[in-house]
Amino acid sequence: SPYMPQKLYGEISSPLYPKPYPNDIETTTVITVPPGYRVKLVFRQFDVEPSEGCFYDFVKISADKKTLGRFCGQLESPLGNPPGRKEFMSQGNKMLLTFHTDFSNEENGTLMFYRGFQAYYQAVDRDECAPQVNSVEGGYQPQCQHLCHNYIGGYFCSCRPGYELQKDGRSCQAECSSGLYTEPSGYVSSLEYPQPYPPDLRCNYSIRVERGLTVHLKFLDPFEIDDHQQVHCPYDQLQIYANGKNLGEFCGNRRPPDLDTSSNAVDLVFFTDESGDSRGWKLHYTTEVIKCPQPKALDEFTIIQEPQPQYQFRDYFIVTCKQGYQLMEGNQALLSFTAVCQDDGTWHRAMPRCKIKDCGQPRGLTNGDFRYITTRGVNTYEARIQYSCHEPYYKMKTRAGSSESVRGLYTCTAQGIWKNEEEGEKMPRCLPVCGKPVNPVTQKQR
Amino acid sequence: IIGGQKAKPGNFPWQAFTNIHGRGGGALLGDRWVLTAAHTIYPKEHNRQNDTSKDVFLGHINVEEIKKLGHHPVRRAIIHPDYRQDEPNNFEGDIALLELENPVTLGPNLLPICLPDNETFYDEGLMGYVSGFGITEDKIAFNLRFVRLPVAERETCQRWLQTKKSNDVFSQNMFCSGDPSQRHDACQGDSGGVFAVRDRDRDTWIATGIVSWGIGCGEGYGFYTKVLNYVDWIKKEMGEED
Repeated sequence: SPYMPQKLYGEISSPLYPKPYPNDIETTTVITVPPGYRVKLVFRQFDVEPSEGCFYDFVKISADKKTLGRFCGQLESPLGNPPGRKEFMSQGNKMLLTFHTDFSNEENGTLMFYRGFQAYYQAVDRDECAPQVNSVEGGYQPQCQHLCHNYIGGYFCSCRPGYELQKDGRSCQAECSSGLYTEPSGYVSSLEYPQPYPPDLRCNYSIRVERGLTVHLKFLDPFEIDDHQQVHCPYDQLQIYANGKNLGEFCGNRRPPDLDTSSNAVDLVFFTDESGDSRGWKLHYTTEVIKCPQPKALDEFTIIQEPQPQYQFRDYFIVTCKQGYQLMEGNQALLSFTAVCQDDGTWHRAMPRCKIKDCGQPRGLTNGDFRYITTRGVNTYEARIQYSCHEPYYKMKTRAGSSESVRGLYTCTAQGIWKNEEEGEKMPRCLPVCGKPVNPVTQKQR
Repeated sequence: IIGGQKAKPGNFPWQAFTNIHGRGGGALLGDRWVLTAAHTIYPKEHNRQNDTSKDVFLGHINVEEIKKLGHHPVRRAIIHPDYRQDEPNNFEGDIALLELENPVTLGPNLLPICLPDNETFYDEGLMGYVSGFGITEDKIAFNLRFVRLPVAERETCQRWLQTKKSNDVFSQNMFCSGDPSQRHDACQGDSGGVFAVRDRDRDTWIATGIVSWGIGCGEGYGFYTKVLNYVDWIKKEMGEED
């Protein structure tokens, strides 16, 4: 019997089609499509000698060890048993088509000629995940123990979280040694919850969320872990760690309290012994952006820009000083200051101080001097000094209409510079006074 | 100075004592310029030399004392371009500026003199003071002396020069002072010093002239460089200092 190569579609027709088919033959064609597919066949043309029960000439379709039908007659005629436009579908990836003719085609002594048939087949994906009736017990026999995933041409199995697919590709074995949860919130539960958890478990659930988030745990009801009246959790126990620090070991039927782990890394370790039918546990974890302490100024000259009621991870605050004061971090003068809330809930820099700007010792004036108008020797913001020249030998150069007291007055500005309101930083100048001898010639005798 | 008297401390605090080609005078302008006569630096009938040391002393009326105060190094000497060292009878442009290396600190004995700003300081008869460490009655002076002189009429001086059969240039950039009846005059060693006039309106002393030349000493008139005509040049060279 001719073997069709594994194609995804094809045509089959009777010998000599569309000429009348020969007498006294029997051919069986095996239609095979790739594994994971099923065969779907439909007749386009059908003209086979009709007879009661298609006794003389017939076409027989069979698949999966079952006959799907025995056909003869013409598509549109009621005689015989024509297949019509019916679509024949195999379960597996094979289908057999048998064409049988007897030694003659006579009707009332007249030779009849029948052209036979033309059929078209194609491979159709088989949904291995659809419920398959079990041939033996007749019950439903799932392909996979947990989850089945069909794809064109095949399928694969997977397992629920906490289980691992075994080598057979379909059964699942508890494997919960490295459950990893990275979403900002979610649920973690013992295997099969709220059904009893399997025995002999060594489960490790790791919650790893983004730095700067802190994990909150809230256990749900029912909470059931085997325990003992006198001894603390001798059989099964659920241990919780945050950043490696043990937050407790839990069992029994009382839900643990809500936990704020103050960490973005939480580990739950769940050990069970060989027996027990407790229903296990389930928790809902949520995260909250970690907070930093409210920034507090260290002195009255410090200004926290746009203070917020609360600061959380990645928030920052900017500090400036009142006019005339200098940002200081230790002994270091700063031009600006920003502190960022870190992922551990602390500020990445300590609050600075604001120190009054110091203009430093005023510059000496050649051929002149200065005196303090404000506190002597204090050169800080808003201090004022008055420069003057060594009169009468020198005189301060002033703009027309200005005066020495105005030109000579310097104030320590917010920029930390001594400045005069007329000339800014520029120092005054003492110019020689000409033609003014302090002891001019005088003559008495006349 | 002939016929004058000793100065007291602080009388002429601008007075400089120079010792370049012998004794000379000068006057402090600002706090780092000395006004003097070009011929104290480039004397007539001398070959033009540039390397002579230019010692300038300030701030005292006694020669020994002023020297003890130490000389003021001269950064540069600026000679007026009209000065002709090689023309012994022409003291045109007899004016020079000595720029001191360092500014001086002023005080009662060291003060600058002002520059003139109008012609009234040259009115006939206006009294002025000439001070200097120059010779007196043929004797060298140990102290600063001064004499009071009136500005003389130009024609009078002109005629006087003729009686002296002098062919010296007496240009518009000069003026003369003195009274032939009085033996009052400047003399050798006073060159470079200034003829100082008191501006009563502003109560300031003005350098209107520079002791420049004369015929003999105390016998008639003295001739001075007219500073008013060089004020622009002076200010330009001083860099327009105030």
